[in-house]
Parts: sequence; structure tokens; C-alpha cells
Amino acid sequence: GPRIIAITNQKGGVGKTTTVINLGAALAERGIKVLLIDLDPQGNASTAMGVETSQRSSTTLDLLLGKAELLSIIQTSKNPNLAIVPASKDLSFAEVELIKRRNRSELLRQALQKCQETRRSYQFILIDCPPSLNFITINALVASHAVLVPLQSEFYALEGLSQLLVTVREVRAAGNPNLRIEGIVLTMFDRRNNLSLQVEEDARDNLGELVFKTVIPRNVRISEAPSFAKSVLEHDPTSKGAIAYRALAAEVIAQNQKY
Amino acid sequence: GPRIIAITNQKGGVGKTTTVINLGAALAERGIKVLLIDLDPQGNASTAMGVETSQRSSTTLDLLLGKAELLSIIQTSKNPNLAIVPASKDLSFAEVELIKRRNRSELLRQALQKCQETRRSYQFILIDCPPSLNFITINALVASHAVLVPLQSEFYALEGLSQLLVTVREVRAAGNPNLRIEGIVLTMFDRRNNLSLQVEEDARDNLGELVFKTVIPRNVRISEAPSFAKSVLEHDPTSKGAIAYRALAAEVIAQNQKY
Ligand SMILES: Nc1ncnc2c1ncn2[C@@H]1O[C@H](COP(=O)(O)OP(=O)(O)OP(=O)(O)O)[C@@H](O)[C@H]1O
Ligand SMILES: Nc1ncnc2c1ncn2[C@@H]1O[C@H](COP(=O)(O)OP(=O)(O)OP(=O)(O)O)[C@@H](O)[C@H]1O
Ligand SMILES: [Mg+2]
Ligand SMILES: [Mg+2]
Repeated sequence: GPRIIAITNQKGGVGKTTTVINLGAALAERGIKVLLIDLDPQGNASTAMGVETSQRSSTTLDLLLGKAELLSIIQTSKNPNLAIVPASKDLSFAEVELIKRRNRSELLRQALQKCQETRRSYQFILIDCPPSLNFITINALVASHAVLVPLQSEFYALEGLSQLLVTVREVRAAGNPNLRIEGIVLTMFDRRNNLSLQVEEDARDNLGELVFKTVIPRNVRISEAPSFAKSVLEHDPTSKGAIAYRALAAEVIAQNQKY
Repeated sequence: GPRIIAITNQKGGVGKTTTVINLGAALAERGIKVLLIDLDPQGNASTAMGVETSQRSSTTLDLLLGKAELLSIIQTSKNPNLAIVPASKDLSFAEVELIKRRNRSELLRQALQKCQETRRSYQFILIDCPPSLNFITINALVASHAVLVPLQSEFYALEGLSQLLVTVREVRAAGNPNLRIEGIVLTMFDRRNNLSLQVEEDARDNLGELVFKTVIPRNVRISEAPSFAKSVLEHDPTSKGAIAYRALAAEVIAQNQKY
């Protein structure tokens, strides 16, 4: 079955959605079939994939609450190797609903396990998480084989990382013993900025091999792309952003050869 | 009593904490007494104010759950006009606790109303919110006179704004009829970047007077300051960032003269 990777960090605006969209597109460019799952009530990944808000009647909330099967809510895109389960703003009310349920942390895992057939048509599933360590994010961690953490090259970014790694350990102990760390990717990196260089040094000193060799540079072409409902690979294929996300995809593929 | 303003936007990384810290410092510089309340489990505002993690045993969680009075958990700072109620990571579990309570949206308002004495020593209270429309943020909206929304000059930013304005209207209808919009402030603005100019044009066309005249430029001095536990006004008083936050403070003061 597919490798399931949760892209998460409770710090906001660090490049989670940008990484889901562009890593997804870079894997798809190599002929790999990828399913994106949008678990963020903001629905930014759904927007970046061109899903109009009017087309979001069946969403990940239905999947979590067992109201719809995966196959019926997958939306295809212009790219034959890339599909998405969209999110809607109702997800922000999911927390109140999820908390009441007995198996509240396992809803996504159970929903994904139910549809063996559908899963088999994908080699990777990437899950976009909201900026919080709530039950929606816990569901993503319990359902995933690995977690990939975008780390913005800024001061506040390192502060939240230890809290996230503690949560990953707790999920491993409580519900998903095989959850591994796919890696930490530095985003919005600006080599002329001391702060960026400092964050990279701290991250590599403290986390060593966990930090991807690939660093995603700050690149205006990346932030322009979603307004055209394109990945940066389509929007500007030779941009620094497109080149970096292709390099990240190569590292992710190399790490998953053995599965 | 003090004017209470919630600084909020469920989109992550748009400059909420940065605005709380630097608007707070700019008001304090004019001799105005300001209390900051950190409602974000990441505790970035607490860090920016120099509150060590070891000093966060009494926090906003205790205030919400009625376990501590405001006066006992306020921490002073080097700046005589600026104090803070710190946050701790336990806040991320508050949601589960808050949801069970009958008056779950009013806990902060009640806690702030209890201590008339303490409140009177401040002229502004600024509340830093987490990147989500959860009960913690709802508590801030119910407790506040006004909401100030940092809007990052990027594509995804406008998408979340309409959802936030809907929530403000709902809070007004359900619990806080006087809640007004203090304003929307463009952050990380780069005049050489078409996307920034486009977002500004869209915001001013759609929201008119609600958008502050002051625009906060992208300025590396702003992102360096928290690593020294300083506001940008202290870190580099003549920087573009410091000048912009002083201008924002002047607008906020002008708008609150009548109260
Ligand atoms: N490498 C980059 N260079 C330039 N801009 C970037 C880069 N990565 C992301 N951005 C922009 O920064 C903003 C934040 O990125 P994004 O929305 O992907 O973060 P996020 O972690 O998903 O945010 P949230 O916490 O709200 O879900 C977006 O406007 C995005 O276009
Ligand atoms: N005008 C600016 N110029 C340059 N950097 C900025 C500016 N405003 C904020 N930043 C930096 O951008 C990052 C995001 O800002 P900040 O953490 O204040 O946003 P936030 O909305 O509070 O995030 P969260 O949603 O995680 O609470 C921080 O690293 C901050 O230092
Ligand atoms: Mg996102
Ligand atoms: Mg913040």
C-alpha cells in the first residue's frame, strides 16, 4: 500500500501547505501516483489544487466521521498522477465532534484502512495538517507511517519543534508504534540572512541526519503559484523553488525505497 | 477600564505575535500602560517578552479555568509600562477542558471582569491568539472590545479573512454585541512584489476604511528582535519596522480617543 506521510508543524505559516502541494507535484512528475488529504479547515491545499469552494460538499470531515468512503470523495486534477480529498471550513467544528468519540484518535486511520482497493492506486499519501496539535493533527499522526516537518528559518520556529517531537513520541507510545520521522526540511531559507544561517546550524547540530540535505529557498515564484492553482513546478519549472522541491522529492524517494 | 483588543487570524504565521509585541511596545513608549495576554500554547509572545519557560508555572490556562486571579499571574518586564500573562504548552489541552464547561466561551471575560482593581492600572490589554478558530480564540473575541487582524500580503491570506469576519459576526450575535473591528493591518509587505501590491489593492477595495493606513513592511530587524527578547523598537529604533509599528500605534490611539 501507499506510504502515508503527515506534513505537520503547529507553528503557523512555515510552509506546510506549500510542501504538500509542491512535494506532491514533484513526486507526480516522476510518474508516482500521489493522493493529497487536506485536513486544514482553511482549505489552502484544496484551493492550490483548483478545487472551487462550491465543489467542497464532500470533504475530509465526512471521512473522519465515517459518512463517506474515500473513493467517493477523491477529486482528480489536471495532473493524472495527483488527486486530493478537499477540506471545508466545517473541519473547525470537527474538534467538538471528535472529542466525544471513543476512538477519536483513530478515525482517519480506520477510514483509510477500510478502502484497500482505493489505497492501492496510490504510492504516496501526503496529509496537510492545520497549525495546531489538536485531534485533527493527532488523527493524521496516528494514520501515518512518517511525519515530515517544515521548519521556517526563523527564531520562533525552533521553539515549537521540541513540543512537536514530544507529541510524535507520545503518539508512537499510545497508538502508532511505527511512526518515524521522515525528516525536517528548512523552508523560506535566505542565505544572506544571518537568522537563516543560525537556524540551519542549530537544526543540523541538534537533529543531525533528521534534517534533509535539501533546503527550500525563499522564492517569490513559490508564493505566486497558488493564485494560478498551480504548483511551482508548473508555474515556473526552472525556478529555484521548483528545483528545490524536485531535490526534496528525490530524497524522500531514496528514503522510501525499502518499503 | 482598559480597551481590550484581540489580535487574531486563523491563518498561521501572518504576524499576530509580532504585532502584539511591537504594537504593545509602541503604545508603552508613549507612556501608555499595556498588558499582554498570551493565549497561544506556543508561547511565542511570552518568549519575546523574556519569560523563561521555567517561569511559566502560572499561566493563562489558570486564568481560563478560574484557578488563579489575574493579579497573581501578571509578570512585569524591563519596561515599566509593559506586562504579560504568559502561556504554557498546557493550553493545547485546554480545548478538551473548555468544551465541557457550560459557559465555555465566557471564561476569559469573566476572569477579566473579576479583577476591577488590576484592570484599572492598564489602558490597553492586547491578546495574542493561536492560529485557529477554536474555543481559546472565541474566548478572546468574547472578552474583547475589538479585534485587530494582521493580514500577510500573500495569496492564501485573503482566503481566510472572510471566514474570520463571519466568526466575528457570530460572536457579536451570540455573546459580545459591542465587538468591533479595530482594523486590518497588512504585514510583511514588500512593495517590489506584485503579490503584495495585489493583496493591498484587493483588501482596500473590499474592506475600505477597515484597513489601516499603516502598512508593516517585511523587515529583517523585526524577525531578529525576539531572539534578543526585545521589541523591534528596542532592537533597532530607527528601522522601518519600528517606524511602522509606531505609526500603527498612533492610528490605534486616534481610534480609541473617544473611549
Ligand atoms: N519557500 C518559500 N518562498 C516564498 N514564499 C513561501 C515559501 N514557502 C511558503 N511561502 C509562502 O508563505 C506563506 C506560508 O506558507 P504556507 O501557507 O504553505 O504555510 P503553512 O504552514 O501551511 O501555514 P498554516 O500554518 O496557515 O497552515 C504562503 O503565503 C506561501 O505562499
Ligand atoms: N514585518 C515582518 N518582517 C519580517 N519578518 C516578520 C514580520 N512580521 C513577522 N515576521 C516574522 O515572520 C514569522 C511569523 O510571524 P509571527 O510568529 O508573529 O506570526 P503569527 O501569526 O503570530 O504566527 P502563529 O500563527 O504561529 O501564531 C516570525 O518568524 C516573525 O519574526
Ligand atoms: Mg497550511
Ligand atoms: Mg503567534
